[in-house]
Amino acid sequence: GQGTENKDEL
Amino acid sequence: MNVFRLVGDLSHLLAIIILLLKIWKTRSCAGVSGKSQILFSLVFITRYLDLFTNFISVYNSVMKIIYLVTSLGTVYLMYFKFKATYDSNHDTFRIEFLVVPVGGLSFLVNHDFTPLEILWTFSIYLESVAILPQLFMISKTGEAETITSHYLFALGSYRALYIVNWVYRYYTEGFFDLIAIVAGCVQTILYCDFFYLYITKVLKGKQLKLPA
Repeated sequence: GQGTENKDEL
Repeated sequence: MNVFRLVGDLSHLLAIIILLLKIWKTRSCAGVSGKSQILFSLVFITRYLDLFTNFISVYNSVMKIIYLVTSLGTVYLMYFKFKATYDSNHDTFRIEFLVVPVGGLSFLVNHDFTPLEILWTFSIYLESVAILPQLFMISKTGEAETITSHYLFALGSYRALYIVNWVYRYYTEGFFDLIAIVAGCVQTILYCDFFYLYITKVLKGKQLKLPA
């Protein structure tokens, strides 16, 4: 899903 | 982590290293936009504040620190150590015309109205246009050194590879982040004209010169 939880990208 | 993401990150790192080496070896930052470099530093600072709040992986933290240090190092070389070689007469893009609208947009369109999330959004939007002072400078002088065009090619390839990574992630994980995707596409589109010149000229051994 879309959202703020996934910040593993640089 | 997939191969597109990894090669994208490495391409980004390669771009930064090419630029640092060019400045260091030639003892000159001629032809490089200090304003774009300041914007990229601002992008990294505002995006990587989560280094202090959220641990993701050793790879993630190490890369963030490398990007921050090398980008601040580039700004230091340009504005202090080799300031005499900085071509400020041709670096006349008004960065407030980017920073102010991008700041406003990040307040209006974000995933979550919290300070860290707004700063992250700001960094994503700002990164998408941060290369404009550099492209503006090249259009003013009408040419770029070959090493500078290699830098731009590596930097443009990075976001293009991220787009492939997002397509891959959507199909394999169902993950997508609309803010990053839209900004990433804008960012990549800005390089298209340059990519064309790079492929048709620089790869054939010619210098990048714009038609008069």
